[in-house]
Amino acid sequence: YMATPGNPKWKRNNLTYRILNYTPKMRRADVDEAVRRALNVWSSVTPLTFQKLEDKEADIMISFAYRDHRDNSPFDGPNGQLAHAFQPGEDIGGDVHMDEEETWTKDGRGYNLFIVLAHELGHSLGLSHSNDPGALMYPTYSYIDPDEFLLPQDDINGIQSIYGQSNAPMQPTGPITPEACDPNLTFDSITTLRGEIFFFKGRYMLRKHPARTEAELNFISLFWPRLPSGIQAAYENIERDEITFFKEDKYWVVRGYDILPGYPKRIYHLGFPKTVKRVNAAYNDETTGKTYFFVADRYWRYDEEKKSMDHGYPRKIVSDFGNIGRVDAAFQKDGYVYFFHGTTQFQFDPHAKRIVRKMKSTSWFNC
Amino acid sequence: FPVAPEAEDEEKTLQFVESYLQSFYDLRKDHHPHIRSGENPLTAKLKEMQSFFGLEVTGKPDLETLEMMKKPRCGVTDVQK
Repeated sequence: YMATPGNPKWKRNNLTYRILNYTPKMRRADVDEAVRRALNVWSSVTPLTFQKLEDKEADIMISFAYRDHRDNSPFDGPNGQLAHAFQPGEDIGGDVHMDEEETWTKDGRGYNLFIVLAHELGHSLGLSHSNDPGALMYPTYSYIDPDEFLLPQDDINGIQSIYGQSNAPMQPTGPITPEACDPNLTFDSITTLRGEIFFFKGRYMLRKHPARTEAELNFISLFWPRLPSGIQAAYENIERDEITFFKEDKYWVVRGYDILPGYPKRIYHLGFPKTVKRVNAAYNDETTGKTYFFVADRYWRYDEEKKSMDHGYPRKIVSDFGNIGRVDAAFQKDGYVYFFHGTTQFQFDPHAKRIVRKMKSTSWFNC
Repeated sequence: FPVAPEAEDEEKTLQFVESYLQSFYDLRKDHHPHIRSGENPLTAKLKEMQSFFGLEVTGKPDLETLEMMKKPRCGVTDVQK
């Protein structure tokens, strides 16, 4: 994170704000709600409070503006610059200007007003841009479902370096951006995808292309804005060019960027008993067309042709895969199966039916 | 002679890069690219932008750099004036 040089900050913690005008692209009540939630992002981690004023001059004046709006920083029309804000201070200090020509929404279409406002209010409170790609104060826009939004730890550290911690008994913490070579890195799920390998963690995915040394960090929402974060299992059906994602008792089937119609479905549709509440990991064996689902200490085998679970399952993982413990994530590549348990990775040879190698979870990132 | 398409593209790309660096990296409008002494200010600012975004610091408007510049973003600068 970066505090604004000169460390401008508000001298009081109880600040005022006012919405000067509204965009015709959203219901007024939705704009009010977006503003309220965006302010709450910062008040929930600091001693700051925000009171709404209907008239009079407020500390933070929020408005929608068009092109040259006489602040020496004209907007540029749709896309490009979405909004800007001014550091704490008198008059224009603290004010937020949103580019009226953007497509403002309360969901994943166009630009989500809540996300952009929360970012701009960071500037109004004294923060500059962060170079942590997962931070709210990162300069470029990326969609996050407002209902899933958690202020990243980088932003919490930044704003608390200016105003101190919140008065709440429990100090809130936030998600930390995964780093490919963090030795403690664990994964929620992993899948191959058209020759690449995608490692999922929280809102993020690390994308590893065989021809590139570096893994690329992106938000899951970059490819699939309607998928939730925290994907718990994922596998690729190469023959059908489909990826199946699992979270809790639901699953989505995706081809390219598109979620196929009719999804999400409940996992019981695949043949799981109602006692199963979530899938920990999954992989598809390209040679046999069988998919393996790992749940706690057991696993099921699913026939992709018949679209049903094979008889004689579930079986104990330890009986057929050895001592790999509970499986966080799994994928198959070049005939081997890779199982991940915490920061440990096991390479399994399905022909020899045994573990042939044990590595760090980050072995794919050329650390 | 009509400008060859790629030269025209190149000109447009250079203008786009200049405009981005002026907006967000405090590149002076009157920067003199032919100053003998020292590095070309545009190249220096381009390296600053690439370093901020964790891109390979080439000083050239390569594909990844242009992709990052085209992303919708906040209008506040990335460096402090």
